[in-house]
Amino acid sequence: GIDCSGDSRMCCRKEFFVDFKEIGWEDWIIQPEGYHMNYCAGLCPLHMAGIPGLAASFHTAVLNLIKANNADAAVDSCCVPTQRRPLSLLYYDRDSNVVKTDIPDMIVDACGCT
Amino acid sequence: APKGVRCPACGLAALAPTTQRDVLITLAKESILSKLRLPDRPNITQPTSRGALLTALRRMRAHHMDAAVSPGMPHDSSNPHLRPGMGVQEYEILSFAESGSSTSHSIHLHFHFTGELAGSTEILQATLYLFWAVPGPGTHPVTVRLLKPDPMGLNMTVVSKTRLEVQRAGWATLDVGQAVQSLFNQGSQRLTVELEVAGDWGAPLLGSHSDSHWPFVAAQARARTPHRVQRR
Repeated sequence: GIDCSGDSRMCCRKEFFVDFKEIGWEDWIIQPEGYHMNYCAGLCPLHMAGIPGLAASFHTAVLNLIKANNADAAVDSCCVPTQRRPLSLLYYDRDSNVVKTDIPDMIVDACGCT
Repeated sequence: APKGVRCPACGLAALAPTTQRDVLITLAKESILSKLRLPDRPNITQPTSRGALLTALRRMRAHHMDAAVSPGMPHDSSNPHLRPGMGVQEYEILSFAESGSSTSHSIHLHFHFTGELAGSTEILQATLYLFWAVPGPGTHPVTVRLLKPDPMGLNMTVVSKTRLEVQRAGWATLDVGQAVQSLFNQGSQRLTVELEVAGDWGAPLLGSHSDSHWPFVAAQARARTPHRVQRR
């Protein structure tokens, strides 16, 4: 996966950190101090569709040429998460109980084109 | 999309950076609250003292280690309930006691479990941790009753009764898994523990709420998965 930098327009991962202190949640969320709410953004021209990274083989290269020459024949694909991990939280619930849980698939680690 | 260019995915104009930040923070809050099954962020009236929290986490770790190495005790891996669920959200809950009524030879402790968790999880394991202060030598019998409010919430019914022989000061544990599960099944949210000592033994427990020897219940729960009918 590729991290977005500067004015890259291709499908990449944008980092976005939510600091719980900044949003006034540090009193009820004990750990961690924030949430990496990364997300995917950018273009997925057809010849990039369906491959996780660069062209991996001769077959892929030929397939890309076919796709690129028939670009008007189909729509673009989408830039989506391809790798995610859980968000572990230690927090107070409404009865001031302390609860620890791992929320699955909350943090995006990598993006790619469908 | 860079400023002025339409977003290729949704066709909307690019957002101003501050607007985009506000939108993302709102999304993050909604996402976390919905995954925790909370209607809104909780308002904490009585945060647990750091000492009590650290002691409880240490006690739980020690208890798990003892359970893992002692022969005959069901290891986590052997207990099908405790094997990590594939992708199912699991919870560890620490509920610290709230003082109830007491006399010279009995004391009541209340443990509250939030509605959201109670309605949507199944209890895998629950253990009551008590710290005894024993005045003097010899064995001190203590009767521990687990009480739950009846469905009308008017009277208390005894869920279980256990007689303990306390010989020395220190931590003791009691399995309360079934009592907490039956609470959750009934949709009730409060477990009451009554400790009764024979004769006039004085308060059978150490410490006030601020002390790190305060009683607590440690529970492991798993989100209920919607019942799936397998068709062959």
